[in-house]
Amino acid sequence: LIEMKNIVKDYRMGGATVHALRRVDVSIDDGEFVSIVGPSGSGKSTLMNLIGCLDRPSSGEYHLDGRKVDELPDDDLARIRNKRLGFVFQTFNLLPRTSCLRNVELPLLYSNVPRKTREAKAREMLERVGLKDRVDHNPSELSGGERQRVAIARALVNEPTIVLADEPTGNLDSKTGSEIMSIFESLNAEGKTIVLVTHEKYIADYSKRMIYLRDGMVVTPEEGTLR
Amino acid sequence: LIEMKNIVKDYRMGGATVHALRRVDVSIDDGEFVSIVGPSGSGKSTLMNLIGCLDRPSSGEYHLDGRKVDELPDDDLARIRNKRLGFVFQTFNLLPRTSCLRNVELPLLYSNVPRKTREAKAREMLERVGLKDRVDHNPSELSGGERQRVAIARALVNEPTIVLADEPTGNLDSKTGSEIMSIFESLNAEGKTIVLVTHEKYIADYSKRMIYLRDGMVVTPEEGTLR
Ligand SMILES: Nc1ncnc2c1ncn2[C@@H]1O[C@H](COP(=O)(O)OP(=O)(O)OP(=O)(O)O)[C@@H](O)[C@H]1O
Ligand SMILES: Nc1ncnc2c1ncn2[C@@H]1O[C@H](COP(=O)(O)OP(=O)(O)OP(=O)(O)O)[C@@H](O)[C@H]1O
Ligand SMILES: [Mg+2]
Ligand SMILES: [Mg+2]
Repeated sequence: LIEMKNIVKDYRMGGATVHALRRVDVSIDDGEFVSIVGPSGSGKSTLMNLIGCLDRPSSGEYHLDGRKVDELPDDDLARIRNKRLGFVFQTFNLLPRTSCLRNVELPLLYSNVPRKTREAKAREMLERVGLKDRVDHNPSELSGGERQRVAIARALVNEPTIVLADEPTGNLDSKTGSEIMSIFESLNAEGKTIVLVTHEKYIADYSKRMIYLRDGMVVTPEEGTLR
Repeated sequence: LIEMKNIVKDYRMGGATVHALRRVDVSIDDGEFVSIVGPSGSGKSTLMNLIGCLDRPSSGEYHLDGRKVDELPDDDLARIRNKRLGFVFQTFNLLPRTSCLRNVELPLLYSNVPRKTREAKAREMLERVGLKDRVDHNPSELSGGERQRVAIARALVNEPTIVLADEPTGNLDSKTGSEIMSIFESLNAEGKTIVLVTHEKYIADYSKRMIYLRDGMVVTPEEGTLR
């Protein structure tokens, strides 16, 4: 489903270059539940952005469901993202001046879902992540973990077949974190593909396989670290 | 040092009221190392904002180092914050269009520290949190955990006597997280007071006492939960 070969991602900054990913191969099958782990700055979010078609590699090949995506025009990438991918960002990226409800409805707007259905689906998703009593709050009127859960609800509302979640429980106590992981488990049981970035072992333990990153490279489990 | 009695914090939203803190008593001595733990939405950040004089309670009393702060004018609060408190925000709150270095220098600017000294101290703090090679990056050019570490560096650069850190390791792998905790431990060994909010047990274990919150109230350890 996800096939990456020789992926390189460089960030150029004036004279210096940051080698965020240095020749990485990633292969994820349909329906897998995978964790990406590694130290801060090792390239996890960069890799997630590439998998999620939010950015392009500096070089290398990326086939998503058989299609070569690294050279597709932006419109095609946007369409793929909207139809197939659900992305939970490490820094949430919510619209600050609009309610949770509207924030969660956003992907459905792009999919041309009728207003009544959009609202019903958004409410259902917010209830599922435990935020039934917060639907009218703006993100600035929410706790950190509540914002994180709005970002999760938004990623799932369009029923994506591939869920990419970057540190989805970084701001959640273990009970709330486990509730979120049950949602991911049931999606995986329905056949959805789940790719998580996490630094918490109890979260990584929900997945069936781990990809270890260090300094922009994939390393073996012995070289990788997770408490 | 920190003495709170009968603290209530309500957020009014149109017709509804959110009771974020409902009659909370908190007592923290000089030089203590305390963790505040509890579920998402239980009032931890709200409590931290009150302790840090960033907000006022709806009712109740707060004495900081013997002074009744809940009724002080804003200027006095700003002065106390700058001289004594270092605050690591759950959502970092960095200036997006300015370098890490300038972000970390900011508290020193308010303290009228001369330019050369400001830059030297900011560089030293960034090196201490492992970001020597990232000083010229803007926050948008950093990983999530790197941004978190810039927020930590900024909180510590003015050598505060009270450090308030809200989920300081939420985006950090356990090795980087432990490095940050060693910094807090050595500050505590020098006599600084440390108050942490965390949901991770290995982080809470660095502190000597835990305050458990649930639904805006302090509860006993048996009622509180931490994995
Ligand atoms: N400005 C606001 N207006 C209305 N309600 C608010 C506001 N800020 C916070 N709240 C609500 O107050 C409650 C407590 O928020 P707080 O941020 O203190 O929780 P928390 O314990 O830090 O949670 P988390 O672990 O998720 O960060 C939450 O339920 C939140 O929705
Ligand atoms: N826009 C950018 N310009 C320059 N360097 C960048 C940019 N974005 C990220 N980087 C650098 O690339 C490296 C990898 O970043 P990435 O966000 O992928 O790390 P990460 O593994 O997700 O880290 P964390 O666990 O801290 O979130 C980091 O060292 C970071 O400083
Ligand atoms: Mg990241
Ligand atoms: Mg909080």
